[in-house]
Amino acid sequence: TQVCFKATFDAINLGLQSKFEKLFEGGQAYLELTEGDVLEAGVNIVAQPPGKKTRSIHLLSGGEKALTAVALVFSFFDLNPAPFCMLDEVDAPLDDTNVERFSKLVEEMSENVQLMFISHNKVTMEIAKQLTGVTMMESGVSRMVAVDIDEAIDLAES
Amino acid sequence: TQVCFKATFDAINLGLQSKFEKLFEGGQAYLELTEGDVLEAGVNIVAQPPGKKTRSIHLLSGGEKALTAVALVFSFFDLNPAPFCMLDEVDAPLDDTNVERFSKLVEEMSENVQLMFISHNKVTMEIAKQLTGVTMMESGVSRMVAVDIDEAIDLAES
Amino acid sequence: MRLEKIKLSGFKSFVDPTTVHLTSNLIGIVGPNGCGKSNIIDAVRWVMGESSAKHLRGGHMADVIFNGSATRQPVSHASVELFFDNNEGVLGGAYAQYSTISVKRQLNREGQSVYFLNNLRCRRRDITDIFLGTGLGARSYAIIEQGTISRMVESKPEELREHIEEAA
Amino acid sequence: MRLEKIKLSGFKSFVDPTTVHLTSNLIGIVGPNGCGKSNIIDAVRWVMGESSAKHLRGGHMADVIFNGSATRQPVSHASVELFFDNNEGVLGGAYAQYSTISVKRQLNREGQSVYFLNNLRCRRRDITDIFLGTGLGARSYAIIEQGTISRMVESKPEELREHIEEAA
Ligand SMILES: Nc1ncnc2c1ncn2[C@@H]1O[C@H](COP(=O)(O)OP(=O)(O)OP(=O)(O)O)[C@@H](O)[C@H]1O
Ligand SMILES: Nc1ncnc2c1ncn2[C@@H]1O[C@H](COP(=O)(O)OP(=O)(O)OP(=O)(O)O)[C@@H](O)[C@H]1O
Ligand SMILES: [Mg+2]
Ligand SMILES: [Mg+2]
Repeated sequence: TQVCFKATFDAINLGLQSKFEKLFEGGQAYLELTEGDVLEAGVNIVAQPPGKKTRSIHLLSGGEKALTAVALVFSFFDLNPAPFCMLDEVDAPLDDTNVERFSKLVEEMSENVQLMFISHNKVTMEIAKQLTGVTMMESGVSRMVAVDIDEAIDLAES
Repeated sequence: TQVCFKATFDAINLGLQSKFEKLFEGGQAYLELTEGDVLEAGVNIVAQPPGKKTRSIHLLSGGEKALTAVALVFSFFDLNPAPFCMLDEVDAPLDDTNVERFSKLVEEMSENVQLMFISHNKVTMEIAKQLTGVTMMESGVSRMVAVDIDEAIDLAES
Repeated sequence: MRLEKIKLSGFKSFVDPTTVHLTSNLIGIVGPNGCGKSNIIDAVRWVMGESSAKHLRGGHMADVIFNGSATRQPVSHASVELFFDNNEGVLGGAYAQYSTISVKRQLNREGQSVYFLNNLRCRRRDITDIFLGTGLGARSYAIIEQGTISRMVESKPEELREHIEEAA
Repeated sequence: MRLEKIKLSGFKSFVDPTTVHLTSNLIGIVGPNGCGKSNIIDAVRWVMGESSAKHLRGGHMADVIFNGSATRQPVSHASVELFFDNNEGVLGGAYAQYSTISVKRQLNREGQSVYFLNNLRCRRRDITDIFLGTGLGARSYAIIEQGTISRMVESKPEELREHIEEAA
């Protein structure tokens, strides 16, 4: 329904703006409706990292796109929190500073959402309350193994 | 021509097999022609990391696919070396062990090919004979800056 | 509604019966390339009803059944079971009174899938119904697969609209 | 045939005239997210004749011209020039006797591109011809863009065949 969609749109928009500013320490991002009837219009995302004047989201860098997408996905959770979230190596394109900001936001989100993440990055691993390792001691056969942070770092390196 | 294509195919195939074994420390990979006339057949890539029995390259993991692709691309260079090669963050999905193997192979390739790589990974950065940094001190404006390895690490983190 | 554990048996590289225990709200899954981490994500999406083999990196659905290794023979079945803590009664419908809810899917080499809800056989539809309104599902925004994070911001305007409608 | 330097001016985030000096066979380009590293790769592909704006992350070709920042106005032209050391005479044809070969492309806001070879105006075709047989080009296997490495191994059989034919 029109009211329902607009309300959802507005809520996600607010969430996106605030999470984007947190992840980029500034800048702005928002959703806009394309032309035409609200019941049929498409949704565009506009994102401007601090100090930049971008026209198109496509021109953003690999790391900037990943961070913007994280802000968008997490703002869905504010609105209508799915009970859990699984993130598979979303930090791969991020530099060290952005990995820090990303992991801080993940920690905050985990207060209300059960978050499971896969990562090769030590900074991201360090925020986990529980770390679980996957190994293949026998080739081609996966097994779980409990790990602490030091063992996790060794495991990721083996 | 049929002879020319088959000769190219065979040369790349040999290169792929040897580079794959180097990157995976074992296992095997090769190219195969699909059914039909050599002049029209498609080319499939088969890759088996050590100890695994894979049927399809699509089932491989993110890191395994990246490494297999590197083996394939580098075997093109053995055959018909383009004078230079540019790699943009191809090490992003690799764990520490594979980053080491990847960077060793990159070092070897640079004996015959001018290699330029973009990376956020310190292990990869360390093999560079020349490091060049890109900064945005003024927002939205890129500038080059000469860096050594320690400055490179700081730069990547800023 | 927390996910308490995931049991896998014969699913991709998890040939032996394996349990992934999830004991907190912030869990890191780690390990070297190719050891099976993303396969766990595939398993969760599969049991929630993912019906496209391509979206599980396969050509046919039977590709999710362990197909052998240097030391092991292929097996004939794949099975994945998710256990949810439903103490807050989030999952509704007929199962609202259960404190634990389990959803299970089994598959044989003929490509036949069987679904179970608290060990009672049910249809795939019953599984997907259970998650309606929770924001969860095989293609939910809540599960971000490897290499796909940027896709969200590069999607066409009509696709982004769809995502928002789903979240509503 | 080594690439000695890349000069950029008005190209994407490189608004000021900038020279990337390449002094060895193994060069690492580093810097934080969004600082312009991939833009350098785009510049090289662009001057080699890339004609699809989408393949440069744009909607229109004019999107590669610096479009302003918090502190700067947009500019009217983009220009990129590559300088090759041709002492081994790899680049053939009419330019075989030059020890340095430069290829340049300029673009204005009307979308008009002008190409230059050693500062003499030429057609786009003359640029692409120069690279024929070297394995280089805007879409060469020699340039692996961010996020695309796995695509190589997942390409359709006919696409992989094409790559091999190009390398032949
Ligand atoms: N049906 C199957 N039977 C046996 N092994 C399988 C099957 N399907 C996939 N695999 C194996 O699982 C491995 C991939 O696992 P997965 O994608 O989970 O790795 P990963 O831990 O996520 O690694 P990365 O860090 O590189 O992303 C591959 O080596 C593949 O051969
Ligand atoms: N025409 C343009 N004018 C001004 N800035 C532009 C233009 N086109 C792209 N940019 C900017 O260039 C930046 C992207 O640069 P680039 O992709 O090279 O980053 P990067 O260094 O590769 O980062 P990452 O490590 O995240 O991949 C974006 O912030 C984008 O806004
Ligand atoms: Mg993975
Ligand atoms: Mg980049």
